[in-house]
Amino acid sequence: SSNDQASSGYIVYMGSKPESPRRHKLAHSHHRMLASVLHSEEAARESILYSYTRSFNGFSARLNATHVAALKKMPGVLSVFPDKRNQLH
Amino acid sequence: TTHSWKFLGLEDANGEIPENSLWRKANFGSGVTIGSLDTGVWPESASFDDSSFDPVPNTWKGTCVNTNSFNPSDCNKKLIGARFYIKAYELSKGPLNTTATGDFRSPRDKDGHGTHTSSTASGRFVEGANILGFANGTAKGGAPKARLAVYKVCWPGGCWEADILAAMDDAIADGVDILTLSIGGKVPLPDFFQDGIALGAFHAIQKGITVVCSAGNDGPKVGSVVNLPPWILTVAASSIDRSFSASVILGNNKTYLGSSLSEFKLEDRLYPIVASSDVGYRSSIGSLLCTVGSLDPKKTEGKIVVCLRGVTTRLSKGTAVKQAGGAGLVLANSDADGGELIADPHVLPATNVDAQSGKEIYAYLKNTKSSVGYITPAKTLLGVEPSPKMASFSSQGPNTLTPDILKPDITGPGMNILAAFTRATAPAGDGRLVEFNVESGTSMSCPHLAGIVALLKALHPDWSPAAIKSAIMTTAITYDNTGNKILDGSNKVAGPFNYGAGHVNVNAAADPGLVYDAAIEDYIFFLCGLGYSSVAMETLTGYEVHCPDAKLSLSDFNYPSVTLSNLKGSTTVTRTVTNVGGDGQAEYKVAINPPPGVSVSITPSILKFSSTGEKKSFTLTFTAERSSKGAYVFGDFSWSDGKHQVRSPIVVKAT
Repeated sequence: SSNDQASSGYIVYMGSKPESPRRHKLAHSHHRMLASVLHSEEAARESILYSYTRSFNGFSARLNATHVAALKKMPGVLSVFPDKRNQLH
Repeated sequence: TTHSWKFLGLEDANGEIPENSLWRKANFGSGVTIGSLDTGVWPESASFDDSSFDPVPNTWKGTCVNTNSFNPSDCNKKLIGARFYIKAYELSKGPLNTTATGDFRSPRDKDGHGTHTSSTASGRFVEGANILGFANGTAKGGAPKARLAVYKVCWPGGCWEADILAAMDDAIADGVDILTLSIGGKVPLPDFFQDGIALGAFHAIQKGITVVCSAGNDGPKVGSVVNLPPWILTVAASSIDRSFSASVILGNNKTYLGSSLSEFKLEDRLYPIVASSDVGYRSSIGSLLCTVGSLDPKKTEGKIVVCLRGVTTRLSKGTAVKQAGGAGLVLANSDADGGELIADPHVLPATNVDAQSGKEIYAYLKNTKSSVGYITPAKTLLGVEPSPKMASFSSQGPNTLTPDILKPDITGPGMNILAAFTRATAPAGDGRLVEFNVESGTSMSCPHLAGIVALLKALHPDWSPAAIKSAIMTTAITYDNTGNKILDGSNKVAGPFNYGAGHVNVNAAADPGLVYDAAIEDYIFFLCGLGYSSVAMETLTGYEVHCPDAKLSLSDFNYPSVTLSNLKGSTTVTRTVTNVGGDGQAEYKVAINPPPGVSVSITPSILKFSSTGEKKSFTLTFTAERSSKGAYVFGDFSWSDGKHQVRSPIVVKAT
């Protein structure tokens, strides 16, 4: 049923960048998290927009409400929030 | 920009740069890199020339992307980074249509906004800068010798947060010293952890990077200020002592001062003048606002047309009048626009008048059978009084998320600012390309402050972002060039909800005497005080954090302003100042200007320092003598050693 819900952009924020993992390992962990809620490696690859790995830890992806609820419960996730439109001032 | 740095005191009356100018003290920002998140850059602009720059240091980890419309050779020793972020935009809007939008799928700036803000912050000296002959002078950025890295995150229709976060992730790691974002949401957000700019900025200050953001353009609405975290420098907008004057003269001999950058002139005679709603195809909101195609050429031909400004694009109104054969345009402010005059490069003789003038002009048209008028040719005026004056559009406090932190923090020049522009867009929409353009907004004041921060960073490389922010805030002024209190857009006395600590006072900020410093731990305890757990704070920071058991008072956060949004009876808050005066030994005495109905005592009233870097704490006790009945009241206090004046605003609501 989750596939029937409309998906849109979200940011999954996980705080500071861990000291130890290299960037590609951190990005890989983001894929794994996403794949676990999307139940598909391929869907995770298609869904993800950015892995934030250089200065902090998080990623952005196309998600629906079920995915968001599942990600919010995962350890290390500080917040999951909609990707909002900002404007020039 | 031309003239704004002179207005800010970096040049003397003759245009010379005196020895005590922060420009000279800070070697014009040399050694500092500013990261700008915006619409990209027009790299060919003379403002980004790199002559006399040293090679890019090896510590720089940024890059210039290689795409169809931008390649590494577009960068140089001045413009050292250029990246773009479009995935979130394209998820929402679909693939960028470069043909339809004219935008570039690269860091190249189509809109012009990013080139304008970047050059305001750090553009080189460019002689003979002007737009259509107006605002002529030598264009200068705040930190002309600082390097620049641009991160394009804004596209036609907006700037998506996931793109902004990606840019911040890169910019921090690339090695910028300052981040400037003339960007924000439409409304304040309810939680820092739902705010991408707030989160990215937090990681920036962890690395000692000062983050400067615009306060927003949703004034004069109360509580409209955005970019609210205490770790961001939030910038309001105000005028400089320059205007672009073009008056309306009516047949009844009344003259109304207006503002314009139109190079077009009427013949030296009176013209029929009409309200746009009387020459539309039908009575409609479209003709009142002069939307394109709403005016009947048979009724408009050869006349000056008065259009209501409203929320529609200003420049299209001139196009509408011109297409219908009109001779000129008077753009009348609505009440919401107030007294704020915007100068635009119109496509015909035109001027923008304030709301009161607009009402009187409309009354003249209604009550006069054969109404006539004239628009004088536009000209640049300097030494305008009073200035600075707050822009009506500048978003206002109170801070709706954490009311005990005053926002905005500061105001700077943001009205009718000339700076470099893209060659991909004609500002008037009629094909006339310009090297420089005049724009208004908190977008324009934000890079002024970013440039000033770069100068302070160059002069004091060891200062924290909080110390730099404190230096800027505690030296700010609250009076204008007539010696009176700064006014708001409606000509009433402005206050801290308009300008925070006041108007930036650049040279004084170089030597503030004392600073209200804050380390990452202080921000963490601030977040603990908001109710976030130790576990959340550990995830945020990456190290062990113990939030205090007792809930911290947010008013105790060591901010350069003091706000109590809910004073009941009496309360005491603490502040700590650090001596950054070069002399080491110093004695500061306090002076208090309490808000009406509130008594304020400060203990101790004298602070004696024996060395530079020494910290001293003091307490402020506030007692409500009467309820302010839901209204905020304002005062201030300042420490002085006879040489420095360290002033903090006080904002209180007593219940």
